[in-house]
Amino acid sequence: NGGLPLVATTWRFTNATLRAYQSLTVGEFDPIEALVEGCSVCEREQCDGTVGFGGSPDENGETTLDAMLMDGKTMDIGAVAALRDVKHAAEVAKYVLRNTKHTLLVGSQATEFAVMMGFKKESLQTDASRGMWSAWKNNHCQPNFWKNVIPSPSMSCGPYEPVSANTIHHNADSSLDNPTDRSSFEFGQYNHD
Amino acid sequence: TISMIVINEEGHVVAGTSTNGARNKIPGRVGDSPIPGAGAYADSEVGAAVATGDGDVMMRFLPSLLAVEAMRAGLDPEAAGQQAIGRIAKYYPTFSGGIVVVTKDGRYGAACHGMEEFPYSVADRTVSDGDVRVLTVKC
Repeated sequence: NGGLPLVATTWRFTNATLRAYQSLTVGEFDPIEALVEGCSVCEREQCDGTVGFGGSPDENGETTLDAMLMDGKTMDIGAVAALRDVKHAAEVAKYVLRNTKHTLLVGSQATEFAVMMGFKKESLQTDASRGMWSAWKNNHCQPNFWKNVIPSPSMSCGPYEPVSANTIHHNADSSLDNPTDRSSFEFGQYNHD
Repeated sequence: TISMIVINEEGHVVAGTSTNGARNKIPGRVGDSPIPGAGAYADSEVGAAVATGDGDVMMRFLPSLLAVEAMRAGLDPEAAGQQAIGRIAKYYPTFSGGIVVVTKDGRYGAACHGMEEFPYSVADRTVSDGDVRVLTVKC
């Protein structure tokens, strides 16, 4: 049992937690500002490679960012998803919250919004993220998130095309798909949403 | 992902997330983090919850919303988190994820699945200045 004010954070991201707490108590920021301050620490520090630029490359080697802020008093929300080429996702989400009547902006259009709000456009790739992507590519693109496609996603990289519904129905093997089995994706401390 | 709950002295509850998502995702894929009720949910009348893990699965169950609603129905934070995570594990026994749940007056708990343990960080009035408490919950 704690006492207010309080900040609680997933994982061992203590610098982010402390920054948010001090923003509340010393800086006397409002809770949304404190939340953004805290999350931004992790974006800069690339916490566990799971936050900010240079982590979790997609199949093309690109890093994209997602962030959301929810105000539990007004039920107002600002969020961005698949934000490309802008490092400060939580800050951009704050602009969605404060400067629009929308909830969620995505992809390249979210980038255009961020640039309009004064953010710099820059690549989110780093040597580390390029290395992660190369290792995955050299490992025949394993693991990946495809199913019911050819060539077999459990052995080959794409490009893929869908197998016919008929084939899926009659082929018990169909990419060995067990829809509830998530064990091969290696989610954990260093790979998670 | 960092998922965070902030409550000020007046009981104003907010919650949020920031992430670069899952490794090796298909371009354009988004997980639970930016989805209200999935990655985070806050209601100053009750409290808040924030989640982390396999977002493709978690976003199908809105665990943060479930946990807040469970608290509204009377459960303590840990039980509310367990109920939300348990709902997912029933359908996806090999999924990996965790949730942190806090009441509007600062009581907190966590629950997890598919990992050995799940750490989370807390700073509040009971911790000496400049300190953050790291707690872990067994999954």
